[in-house]
Amino acid sequence: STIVLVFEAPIGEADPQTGAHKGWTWAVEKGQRVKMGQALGYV
Amino acid sequence: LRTALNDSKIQWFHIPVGLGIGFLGLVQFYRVSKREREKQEFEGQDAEGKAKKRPRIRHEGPWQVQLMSALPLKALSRLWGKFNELEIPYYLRVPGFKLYSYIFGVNLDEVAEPDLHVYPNLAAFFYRTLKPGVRPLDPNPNALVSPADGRVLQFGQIEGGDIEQVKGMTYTVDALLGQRTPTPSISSASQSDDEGDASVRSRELREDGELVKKDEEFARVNGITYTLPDLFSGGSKFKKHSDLEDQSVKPSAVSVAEVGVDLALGEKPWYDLLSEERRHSLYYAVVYLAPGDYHRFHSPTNWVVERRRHFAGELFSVSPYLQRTLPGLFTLNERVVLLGRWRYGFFSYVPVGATNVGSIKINFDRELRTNSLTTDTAADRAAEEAQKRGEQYAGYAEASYEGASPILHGHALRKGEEMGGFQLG
Repeated sequence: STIVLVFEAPIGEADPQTGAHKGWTWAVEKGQRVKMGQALGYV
Repeated sequence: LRTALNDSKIQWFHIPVGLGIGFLGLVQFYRVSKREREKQEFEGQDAEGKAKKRPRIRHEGPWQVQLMSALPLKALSRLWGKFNELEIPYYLRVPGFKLYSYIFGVNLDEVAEPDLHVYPNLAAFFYRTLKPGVRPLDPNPNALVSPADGRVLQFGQIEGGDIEQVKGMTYTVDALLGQRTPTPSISSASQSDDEGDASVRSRELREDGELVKKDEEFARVNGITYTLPDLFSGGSKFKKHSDLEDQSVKPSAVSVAEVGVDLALGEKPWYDLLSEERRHSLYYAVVYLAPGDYHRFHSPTNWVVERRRHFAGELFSVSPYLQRTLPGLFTLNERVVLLGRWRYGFFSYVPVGATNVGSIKINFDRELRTNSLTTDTAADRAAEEAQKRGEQYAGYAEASYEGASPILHGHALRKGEEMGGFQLG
């Protein structure tokens, strides 16, 4: 079985002033095994 | 072994086996003849210029896919479910479940119930719960967490309405989530039936004081209010596109541009608006649960579910191999689309069934019945009625959770909260 998540989030990009990454950031790799509760990504 | 095979007398239960095979043959014969009859009607009508019928979706792919699509998958799945509800003899349960765990890699130390005798059959063991604390949530408050144990098959940003650019797994968001906003005839599946409300309600958007009617309001992106139809359906041309027989065809720039033309929001395609403002976009992630995984699923974040769309589709296997070979697999399979919002706007959660795990359970939706003969026949009846009315059948049964909370207009879920699960058959 499969679960598909489709969601809206701020676009991930580097902040021009500070250079820090802001917006949506993935925290997984393709094919990675995950456990329930593990981060898929964050804003 | 050879002497045992040669010497032992083989007893066939020919009558029940014969009846079983005969029954499956009859079911398949009925489906094929019904499909052929529809096909003939469809061609006949078109020539006479009557209202267009919903084209049958043809499953493309290698011979395995053709073979699968000819099988009565739903009937097989229900049989599989019934088989797994057969009670296992008490003394065979522990060795049986340990063998299953050894084959599929189940970690029995995490199972909440230490005594495996408690599980009367495999279906109950499959829907086991875990010990509290064995699945801690990620400490980052801004993190979106995995809804279940599994493998991340795909993830990325949605460009131009396509969920995936890799060959063989491209389909449109519309095909996955459905295209239309709810019509007043939807039923209410809220927890307390007496509060159910079967109509679409208007709602104020307080943040900027602008009053927006419900079916026109979907999200505030970059200062512009979008309606769900605008963002996900884009008018009849797009609808026609999503009905294309071969979902794997990536929309040509022209067809998508046509979508843009249809939008009430101006001449630019909707996704251009999103990307150009570079502030909000749509993302997706696909998590595959293997047979040995913990099959209850949880909420990945704090969000409000407003409605659900149940597509009583097919039940192809969703193994990674078939995901690669059968285009648009997720738009064909039975699935429950939960639509709502989180802090950054739109949020949807789509559990997709498979042949061996055909039943999807949502804890807060007592009305929902998946992989059942009644919902399949109801879906077929709805399709026929829509066809008689000359309308296009949306392909799903919709229910609203607005009655769950008059303030939130939906059912609120917290991060990590159990939402339901997949059950065998």
